[in-house]
Amino acid sequence: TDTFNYAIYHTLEEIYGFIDMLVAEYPQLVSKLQIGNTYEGRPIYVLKFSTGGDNRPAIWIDTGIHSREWVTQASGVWFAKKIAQDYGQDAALTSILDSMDIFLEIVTNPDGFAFTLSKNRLWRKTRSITAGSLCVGVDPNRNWDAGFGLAGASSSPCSQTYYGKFANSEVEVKSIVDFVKNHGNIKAFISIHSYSQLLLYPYGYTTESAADQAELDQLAESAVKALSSLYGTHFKYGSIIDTIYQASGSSIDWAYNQGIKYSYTFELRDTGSYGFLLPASQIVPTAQETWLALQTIMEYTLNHLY
Amino acid sequence: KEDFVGHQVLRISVADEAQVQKVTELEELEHLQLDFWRGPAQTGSPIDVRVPFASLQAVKVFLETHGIEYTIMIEDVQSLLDEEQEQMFAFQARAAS
Repeated sequence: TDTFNYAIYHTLEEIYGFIDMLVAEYPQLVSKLQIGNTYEGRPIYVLKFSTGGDNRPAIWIDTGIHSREWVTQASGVWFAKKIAQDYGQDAALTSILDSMDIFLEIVTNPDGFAFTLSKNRLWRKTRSITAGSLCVGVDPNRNWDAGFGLAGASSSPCSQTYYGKFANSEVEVKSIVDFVKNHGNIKAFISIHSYSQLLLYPYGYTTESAADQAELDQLAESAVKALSSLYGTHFKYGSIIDTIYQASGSSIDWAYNQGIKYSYTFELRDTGSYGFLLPASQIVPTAQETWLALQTIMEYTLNHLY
Repeated sequence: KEDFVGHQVLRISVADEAQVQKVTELEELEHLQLDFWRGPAQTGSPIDVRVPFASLQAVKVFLETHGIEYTIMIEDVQSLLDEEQEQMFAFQARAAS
């Protein structure tokens, strides 16, 4: 993985091949878990970074739940290599991994991602078939059991924000829900999207403030400051509903309601006018700056276990 | 494979809540096949929407009629996609050799 090209976009097969290489190169630290199969039968893989212990407090990071947001899967690949190579080198990361595990799901919507590579680069949703509709797919970030079906998502199967027949109807979502519930000791849940340079925390489905709003806001401020320190990329931060719009059924609202206090959504670059079609030349800078914010959140979680 | 020739991405700047509402009305017109890359949010944050070629005229007339400002963020979506594809395949070709 030292010669893997992190500065271009890769296919699903290339990313899965990278994952296997990383596991082979760092067998003491990295393992590959399969948490389920997608609607179309593809395996859903999660990388586990662990230095031992049993069911340690852990951090969950996912990228690519919206398949067209390619810079997020590409950043996930970069994060995976960064974690593996920095353990034992970087003091901050080493102290995190000496006490906690990190779970990283790089391709969180494999069917959708495969579809962006083969048929429609701008596909966002899953690829499940909705009986009675010509339209395909559910928005996997409106399908979680937190304010499910409320305002901030659509009941129309043809909409980009269709929430699905019922909460967790999408196996890509249900697999994470089951994994997180079975693990029972996840302390931070970070879901990475693009674009519009935001760091968001609960809630999206209600104007009610999260019980830990002040702390989440303060940590978001620190994380955004760390991110901006590298290339000056400007991020805004705040609760989903205050910062962008009402969005129901989102993953971090569900995680927060599960008691996972440090639940955040990133919206990464584009800083210019490319949107989801961010040039590959910006993958590494985007991943590098985001990593500084992730480290801030992970270190804070380590120092404020609950 | 879905073709995006002639599709444009418009960056809409809404001045107030009334204009956000107007743009939200557009979102409901399914026949326009609009794809909101950044949906109507708080005033002050831009709205980015991909507009298929067939709907471009209607959408631009609608925005101009309601005095809603926009710029063309992406002139032709397909040309950006072609660049991206070329780069990916160039790498794969090198990797194969």
